[in-house]
Amino acid sequence: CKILKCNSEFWSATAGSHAPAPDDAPEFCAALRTYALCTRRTARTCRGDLAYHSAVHGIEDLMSQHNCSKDGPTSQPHLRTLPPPPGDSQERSDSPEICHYEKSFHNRAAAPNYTHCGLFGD
Amino acid sequence: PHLRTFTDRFQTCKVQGAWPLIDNNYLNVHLTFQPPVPGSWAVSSPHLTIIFKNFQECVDQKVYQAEMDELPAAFADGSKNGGDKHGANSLKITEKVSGQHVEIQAKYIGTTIVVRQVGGYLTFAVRMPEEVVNAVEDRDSQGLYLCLRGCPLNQQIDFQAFRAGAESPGAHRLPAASPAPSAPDTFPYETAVAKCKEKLPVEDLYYQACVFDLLTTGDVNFTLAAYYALEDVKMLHSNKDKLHLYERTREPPGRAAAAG
Repeated sequence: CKILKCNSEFWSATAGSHAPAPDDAPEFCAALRTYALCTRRTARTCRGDLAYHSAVHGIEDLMSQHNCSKDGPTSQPHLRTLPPPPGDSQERSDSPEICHYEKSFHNRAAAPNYTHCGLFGD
Repeated sequence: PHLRTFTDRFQTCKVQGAWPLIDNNYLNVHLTFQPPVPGSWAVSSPHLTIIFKNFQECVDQKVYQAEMDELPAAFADGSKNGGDKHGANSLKITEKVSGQHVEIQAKYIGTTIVVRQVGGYLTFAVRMPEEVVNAVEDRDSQGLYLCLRGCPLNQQIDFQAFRAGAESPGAHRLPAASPAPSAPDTFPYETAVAKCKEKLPVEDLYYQACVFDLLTTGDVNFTLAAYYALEDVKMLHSNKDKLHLYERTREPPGRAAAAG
């Protein structure tokens, strides 16, 4: 049961705040939807686990408190800001942090796991 | 076509119609095969469509389309990046060889795509973070795309059955059981093997696919398609120990020798 992974991803996405500033509400709702999605995925293996059920109820409470709709964008991988890699002149240095996927892994223990798919022939 | 999935499974599929290669929250890639012309032994050329979905303040939705003899160096709207948003340059198209090799960097999702036209065929390759691969709303329904689950069993062609028939002396026709159509009598098995070995000295599944394609189409260009497919694996696959894939029943030469 990987409910703790869902919890930690939610906390890191919202920097642990339960009461976002009004203009952060969309981001907060997106993070809650991601959290709900994550708990749904663990439903099968976490049935009966107290941490799982309290997470599910907690999400419902927070969503109703902040008038978040169940449908809508989920929050994208949380990225951190680092100076753009040297030499990439075309890259706009003020490009928002969220547009550099790999930087979000600088502060996590593991680098992203990459996978490959290929198709060829007729 | 021959398919290598995100989980390093290698399959040869009989396909007609539109097939989703990738379908997640960020990206949709599908191939459209026209049904074969009656009496021919191959489907006509595929049409590749790649849709980069709208992503926060990085990119607008962008569509890339390629087909035979039409490998554009821009998105369908003529642009070469993600549009007008702040992070637009986190999506870029680069033409490596005009009309033959295009790369698309989608930095906002850590993804690289390579599209080639080799001889008369399109090849596609992608490198994507696992987190992005699994970002689907409802995995049960959306997870059925080729790169993740491969093609259905009843759509797969079995190399071993095919090779058993092709290796028998003089008979380079496919065994009746094999579902793949056989080519005109132009390629003896030995010639196909020699041609493929020139470009693919390691007898892995890319080599097997090359022999299969030469015997079933009689088109030596397939040697290049298999060769570049393996080149793309070398460039995009993060585990260099998994470049070559072998049939389940066969161990790679080194490992078989070690096992004695």
